[in-house]
Amino acid sequence: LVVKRTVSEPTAEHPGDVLHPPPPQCPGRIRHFHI
Amino acid sequence: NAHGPKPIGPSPPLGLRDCDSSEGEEAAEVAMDYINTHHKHGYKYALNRIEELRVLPRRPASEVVILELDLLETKCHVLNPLPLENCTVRELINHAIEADCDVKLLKEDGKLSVTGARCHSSPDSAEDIIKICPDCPLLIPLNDTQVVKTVELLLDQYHSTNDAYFMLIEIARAQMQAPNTIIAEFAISATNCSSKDASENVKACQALSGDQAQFGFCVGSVMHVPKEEIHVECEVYAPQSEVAHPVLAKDN
Repeated sequence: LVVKRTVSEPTAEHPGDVLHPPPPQCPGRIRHFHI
Repeated sequence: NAHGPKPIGPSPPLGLRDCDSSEGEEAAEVAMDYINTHHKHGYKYALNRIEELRVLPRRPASEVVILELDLLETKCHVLNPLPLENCTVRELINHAIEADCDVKLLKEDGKLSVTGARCHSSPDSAEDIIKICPDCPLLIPLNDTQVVKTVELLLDQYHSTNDAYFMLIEIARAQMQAPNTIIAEFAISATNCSSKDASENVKACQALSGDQAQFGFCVGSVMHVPKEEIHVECEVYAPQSEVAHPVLAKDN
């Protein structure tokens, strides 16, 4: 069985490697309406 | 660090934070209060969206918070004492003004203060409004001679039914309702004159100031054809000291 790994999502290659935190969610929520 | 954990994946740009985080909401609230306090003309603004939030460390123990905000015009004139929470945001079909603001704040000992703000305001696209509402009135320039004449007529009309004489502070909005109606909104100030005094010598009339200062806001329309029809309604706010209105205290 061949499993294709996506290249867009980084994965830890070595034990102990840490992922950067996800990018911040911006812009934020719309409070009234979209212009 | 060759021996420590290796961060992988794209690193986020320096200092960027979630726009809807509690620190973003807190900073935006302080920024909105500052913007509305220092805004000298037109209407109070309401926050629509935080576009970007950046928090940078500042030596020795404080932080600089940088905000990019998207604001919408409310129906409360800046002189209206109503708190912003009670002000209605102007609908899109009413051809509103929007503003983009960059605000810089300092956070020291957990307390936020604004160190600078820059805003750019512009009317919503007239074409977009026509698309969704072809008959809706569109904004026209405040210094248009027809607008100035309309406001004079409306203020005269108001004085015809009131003893106290008010002077015009500013024309805040003007719209043209096709084909022959002009709708205007304007701010007024109470004076030391009665309407009768003013009719005899208007130049002697002075706006009341200090604790006596009293402001109002009028909305009216003048239809010219087939016959001239004038409608005006003014709301006069309770007297307020200049302390309660830092805008006036600074730029009377």
